[in-house]
Amino acid sequence: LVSGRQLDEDLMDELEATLIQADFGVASAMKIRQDLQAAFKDKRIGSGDDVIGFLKDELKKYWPPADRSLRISPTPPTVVLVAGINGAGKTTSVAKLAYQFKSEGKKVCLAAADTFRAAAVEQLDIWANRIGVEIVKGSGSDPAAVVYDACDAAVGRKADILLVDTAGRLHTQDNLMRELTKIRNVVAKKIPSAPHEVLLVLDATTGQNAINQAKAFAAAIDVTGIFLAKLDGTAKGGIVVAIRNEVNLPVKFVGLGETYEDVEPFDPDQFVEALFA
Amino acid sequence: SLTNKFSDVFRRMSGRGKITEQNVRESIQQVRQALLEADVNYKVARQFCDQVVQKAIGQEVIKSLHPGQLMVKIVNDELTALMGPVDPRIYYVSPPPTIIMLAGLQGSGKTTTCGKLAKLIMHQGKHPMLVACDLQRPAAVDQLTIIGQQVGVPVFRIEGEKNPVKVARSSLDQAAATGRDVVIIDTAGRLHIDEEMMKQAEDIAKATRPHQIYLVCDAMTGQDAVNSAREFNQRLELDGVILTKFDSDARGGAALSVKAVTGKPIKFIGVGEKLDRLEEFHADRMASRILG
Ligand SMILES: Nc1nc2c(ncn2[C@@H]2O[C@H](COP(=O)(O)OP(=O)(O)OP(=O)(O)O)[C@@H](O)[C@H]2O)c(=O)[nH]1
Ligand SMILES: Nc1nc2c(ncn2[C@@H]2O[C@H](COP(=O)(O)OP(=O)(O)OP(=O)(O)O)[C@@H](O)[C@H]2O)c(=O)[nH]1
Ligand SMILES: [Mg+2]
Ligand SMILES: [Mg+2]
Repeated sequence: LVSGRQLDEDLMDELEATLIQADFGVASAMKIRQDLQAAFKDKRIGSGDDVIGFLKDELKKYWPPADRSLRISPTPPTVVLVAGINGAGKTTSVAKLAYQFKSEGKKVCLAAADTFRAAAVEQLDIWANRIGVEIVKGSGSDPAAVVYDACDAAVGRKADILLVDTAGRLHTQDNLMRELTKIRNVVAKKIPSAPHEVLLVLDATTGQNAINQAKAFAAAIDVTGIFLAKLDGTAKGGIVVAIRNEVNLPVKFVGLGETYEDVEPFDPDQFVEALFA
Repeated sequence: SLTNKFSDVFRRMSGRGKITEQNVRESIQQVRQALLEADVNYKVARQFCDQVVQKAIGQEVIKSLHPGQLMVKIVNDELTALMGPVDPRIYYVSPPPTIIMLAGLQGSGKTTTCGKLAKLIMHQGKHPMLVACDLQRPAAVDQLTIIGQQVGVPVFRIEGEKNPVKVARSSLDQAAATGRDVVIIDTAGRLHIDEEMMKQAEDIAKATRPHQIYLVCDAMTGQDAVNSAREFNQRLELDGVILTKFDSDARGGAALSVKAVTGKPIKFIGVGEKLDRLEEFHADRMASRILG
């Protein structure tokens, strides 16, 4: 027997449908439904009309401003390691960050540490030339060696920022995840308190598997934030809510297109409003 | 597993006496939850569950001695039937060339899949040629050229050309001149809501009249899979779908969503970055992977 005030079942079913179709996932959607019923029962929500507004306010609090800022090192270079699964948008996101920092008057250096995929170095090289930033490319096939050299170059050339692009890899490929850990360790050894930021690039169209990705990459390289790419599509990217809950990672940037200008700092208000639009 | 969940649900229900139609409807919630957790689209999952309930009632689950087992069989059969029929054949035309075009969202695996298809088609005794019609992504043409070298097939490209429709059209003359009997066209990744880019894809198709247009879709796509698949199918009239990155631990519910919304066969799955990592699609294996 359920006693006390209850929110209308049709309203809650409709809300659940909205959340699931925004990639919140079943578990998050169910939890939200229970939390809203509890809030309604003890009158923190006035009426059924107030449910969406209440939920939006709660969700906007998920990403406080402190979490969203990029950590800059007191002594340059600040090192940003960029990783993620195949095709997520890493190389393009590195170009976007390079352009952002250059526009702020910073001296930027790129490390082309994807030594595996066809034309990966060429792709980043073209971006470096278009934006007008330095790039360190290796000659061999060891990404750790490229990163080692890039750290030396960044320090030697007094770069403010070193952005490290890495090869796409599945979080289920243990050897490649170990390779990524090794890359992170090289950076940590070469530059004090580096990497200062470790960004996981997530494709906004990804479903529940993004949670597995976040957990595995966090375990391998201690991810500090998410770069949510391809949010200019029709996918809502609600998966970052579950990731905040389960893996405790903030979103720092969103990708909104294919040129180096198509990046914005993550805006929780705008993001939450769009989830329910 | 779904089998255990159904057994539990029906054991509890039959404990209170006869199983009813309502019991069957309630038990299907287990399936719906499994599908949603596997990223099957919300509306597709609902429709599938309604379908299963009708089948279950029709097959008189409520009179069965083992209702849980029968439910699992019905769910599996329905899902397998929906995912199929399986059709990995590439339909070669006579006279050649057979023209194949790949399209899809950014980063889904098109360029790599072009290489995989070329390798498969060579093994089937044909002489394919790759065509570089992504003129916008930095080093996309270089990427395809390297892939062509790795597979051992020619890659047609036009230096300095900005219009992919021209490249596509010219490639047909090149194929005729060099005796290539299959033409595989790689295109730029594009959003289904980008009108200019969708028109470009239509124009490439109009200029070359492909015999096969495949949508290349990432296996880990979530709820949005139906939106892009529906639009690509409406604009390009797909002949098939290829799902990539199935070597991950993604459940792959996008496969059911895309099949349900386009009705087009899933021909192959990509299971790795190397160019031999293309497999035929198996509906029954996909069904059990989605159900989890
Ligand atoms: N629409 C849109 N496309 C994007 C965005 N970010 C990247 N892309 C596109 O996604 C595709 C893949 O981007 P890449 O930067 O090559 O992805 P990656 O993660 O480096 O890929 P790998 O190195 O192969 O793993 C390209 O076509 C990009 O232009 C975005 O924010 N919006
Ligand atoms: N693990 C795995 N990786 C794959 C598979 N197919 C492609 N990839 C990888 O996914 C990334 C993107 O592949 P591309 O072929 O560049 O994708 P695309 O669709 O051509 O990308 P755009 O042209 O930018 O839209 C690359 O790192 C590929 O190696 C697959 O089946 N499994
Ligand atoms: Mg890359
Ligand atoms: Mg491509």
